[in-house]
Amino acid sequence: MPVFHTKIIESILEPVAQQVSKLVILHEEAEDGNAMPDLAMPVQTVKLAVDNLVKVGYDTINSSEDQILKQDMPPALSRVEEASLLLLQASQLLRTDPYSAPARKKLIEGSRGILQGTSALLLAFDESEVRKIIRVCKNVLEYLAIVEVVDRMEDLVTYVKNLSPVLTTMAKQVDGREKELTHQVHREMLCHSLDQVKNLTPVVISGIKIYITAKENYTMPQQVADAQTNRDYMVTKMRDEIHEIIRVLQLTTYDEEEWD
Amino acid sequence: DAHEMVKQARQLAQATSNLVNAIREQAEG
Repeated sequence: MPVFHTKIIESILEPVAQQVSKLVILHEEAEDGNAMPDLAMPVQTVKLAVDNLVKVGYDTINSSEDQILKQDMPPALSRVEEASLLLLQASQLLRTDPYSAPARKKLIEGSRGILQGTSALLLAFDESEVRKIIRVCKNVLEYLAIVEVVDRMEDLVTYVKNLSPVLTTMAKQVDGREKELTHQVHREMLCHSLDQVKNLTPVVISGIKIYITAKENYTMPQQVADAQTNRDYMVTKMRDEIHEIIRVLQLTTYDEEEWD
Repeated sequence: DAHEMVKQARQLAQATSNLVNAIREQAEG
């Protein structure tokens, strides 16, 4: 099972996670006893990158209306900043003593902290992006909920006209998300549900049409009731698939413990 | 286009990777 649940997060963190993991092993096996080089330059580069990320992070928080993002991102940014501080302290300690044991510990904790903080940050941001897709899905659900008031052909035309772009947006965004996931089973689940929604769309519209026709033609009450039951059944099926999409969108394979 | 935060996170990961690599190379002698 992949550790990082999206390809972007994986491409950013996987290489550094491997490096940190090897460093931790070296340290645990006490094979990092050689004199350390002057790390001032690479540590300074990390510090600059942290400063840039923190700035962009707070800009993102300030410009977002997502309350969960506003709540989740600051601790991740603090984690990264604290880790950067540990690296700076380690670099200073190594200047006076290239064999300093506390400096080695700080280097490892700092590197690990950058990895975990960046991961938490990317995850918080990714979850916020997922919530945007979920809002589009809920928009479709809202349209499906008002199907009961569509009882004239003119209404159906308006209904289809309004529903189509929202459905297209949802399909596009879910499709994009599916392609971004690293977890094969989640991808397949999203694909399946999205296909179901696409297949059900004309069936639902046809169901509404049959119901309207039955009603407008003063058919037997039982036929109208049957048409209504059929319409509602199809709408429920479509709604269930969208709920399933929402559920799967929120699944992750992320596990912070992996690095501990 | 990737969001600016994703770009900056990538740069930080790269910088951290370089740092850890320098430490490891030294540690491994």
